[in-house]
Amino acid sequence: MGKTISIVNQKGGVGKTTTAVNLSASLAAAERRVLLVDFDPQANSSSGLGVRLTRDEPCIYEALLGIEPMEKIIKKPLFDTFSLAPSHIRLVGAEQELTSLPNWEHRLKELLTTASKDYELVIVDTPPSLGVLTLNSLVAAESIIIPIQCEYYALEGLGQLLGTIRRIQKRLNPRLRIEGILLTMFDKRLNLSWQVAEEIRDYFRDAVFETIIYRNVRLSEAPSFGKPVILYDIHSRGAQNYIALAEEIIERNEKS
Amino acid sequence: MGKTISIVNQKGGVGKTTTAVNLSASLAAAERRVLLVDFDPQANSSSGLGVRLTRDEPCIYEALLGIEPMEKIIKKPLFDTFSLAPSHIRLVGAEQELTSLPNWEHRLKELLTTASKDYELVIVDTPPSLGVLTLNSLVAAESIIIPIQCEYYALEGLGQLLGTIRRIQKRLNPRLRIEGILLTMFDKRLNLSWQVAEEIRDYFRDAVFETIIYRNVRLSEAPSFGKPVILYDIHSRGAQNYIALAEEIIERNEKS
Ligand SMILES: Nc1ncnc2c1ncn2[C@@H]1O[C@H](COP(=O)(O)OP(=O)(O)OP(=O)(O)O)[C@@H](O)[C@H]1O
Ligand SMILES: Nc1ncnc2c1ncn2[C@@H]1O[C@H](COP(=O)(O)OP(=O)(O)OP(=O)(O)O)[C@@H](O)[C@H]1O
Ligand SMILES: [Mg+2]
Ligand SMILES: [Mg+2]
Repeated sequence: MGKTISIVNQKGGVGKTTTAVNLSASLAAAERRVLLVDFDPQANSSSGLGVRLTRDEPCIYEALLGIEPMEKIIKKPLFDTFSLAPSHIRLVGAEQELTSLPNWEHRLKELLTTASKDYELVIVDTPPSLGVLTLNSLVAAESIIIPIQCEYYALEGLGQLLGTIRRIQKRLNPRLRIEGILLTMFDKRLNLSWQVAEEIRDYFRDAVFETIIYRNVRLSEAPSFGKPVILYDIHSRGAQNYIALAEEIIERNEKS
Repeated sequence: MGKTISIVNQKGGVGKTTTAVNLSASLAAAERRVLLVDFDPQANSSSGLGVRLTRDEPCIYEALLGIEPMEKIIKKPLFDTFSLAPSHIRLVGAEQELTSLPNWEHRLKELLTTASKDYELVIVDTPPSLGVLTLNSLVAAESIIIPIQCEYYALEGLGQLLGTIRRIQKRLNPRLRIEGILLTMFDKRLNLSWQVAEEIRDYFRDAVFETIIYRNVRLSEAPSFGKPVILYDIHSRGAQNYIALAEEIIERNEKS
């Protein structure tokens, strides 16, 4: 088992971390054994779950460079089916250090191949760039989720992202597929949201998830309590949206 | 003359580009000769002003590497007092190429020293990272504006940003100051906005601008028309906010 899904979009602030945290928590709540890998030096997925490492505690950086085994860095901040491989700002160093290693593009893939036997789903949060860390996550993944904020600038970078995906598929990871395009921070009251959503559906057709994530303040409050939204306010629209997304992904994957 | 102000925050989607475009346009409308430098390979400042370069048109990338003189890349998409040094995705290449040049950290500073004689203010938009391009802009700047979205994750990265600024002040640019902290996407209806704003004011005190940028859909619609908000909808709250910010910055700088 152990399907790896990376959450990718080089545009900043589109809901990558919010999706990584809340989707992985919702999948774990649906009794799937899930590993969330925080692959962003900003470590927002980690802090959003109340996990803040000191300089001495090992994180994904040490596992990636082979300094510590994966088991030593894993945290369990929620319930039994949910594991986190936390990040720390020192992961910034990996951007330089990785490229001097042979086969550097496959580092995360190799790390997850051994680790992922224990998990049914591995979700990877990435930084807002198409640099070394994001490329590593595209090589490691079977599929990607592209969160897109329903705003103008969100459309601008898509061409570049798709070009990068095609290059990775050709050279480094032929199995890489798009799990889905996720519309985020949708606001029904704004024409802009409807216009951008229509353009995205015209372009990506069935690749767009049926589930839409609406703008909902509970989603931006939850991280300050160190909890995913399903534990912060299960009745909120944000929690219902991510539960529906988890169900849609489970259905798509367990049907085939 | 020619004060250079960089807009910096490695957190994604906090309003760097929206501030760069609308502040520089408001300053130019107040009869200051302004140059906006788009120093992000995503080129959102450029496309937000309707400027989309082809592969053959020179941009800030060629000027930075000394291939073309600055005059050759300058565009004038609005009115006479407003100039743009546009970007293109190929600027990504500069992240690698720059570091092989001697004194690479000073490249943008050297470029702007000769160019900035013609301008009273130079505003630099940066990508969501603390990499080579952002570091170059911190060395080139006299001061920086830090846009902060009034949300939880926005507070997380501040310590790292301040640490980077202190390191640059010590080693590469002792004159670097904080022009101000700008609260963006403030929503009066949300407790979260008020809570985060209070924490930011407690921490940064007078360094926080009096002007607050409220969440306003006109700001996110304007780029799809290739216009700054003052030309798209001058009566909107977004336009009024950025005009007030321009006045506050002019007052602070021309008083002393
Ligand atoms: N559906 C939503 N409704 C309301 N707020 C949201 C929603 N999704 C995300 N947010 C908030 O918007 C901000 C940006 O989201 P997030 O940090 O998840 O984006 P990101 O793509 O991970 O950003 P970065 O590019 O910096 O990694 C955060 O403050 C988050 O709490
Ligand atoms: N005050 C505001 N009210 C409403 N929408 C806003 C406001 N400021 C910015 N936006 C919208 O929020 C999104 C993020 O803003 P913007 O792109 O300027 O941030 P950024 O920090 O430059 O992002 P990146 O990190 O990707 O460079 C954009 O779609 C923009 O139109
Ligand atoms: Mg994130
Ligand atoms: Mg930007």
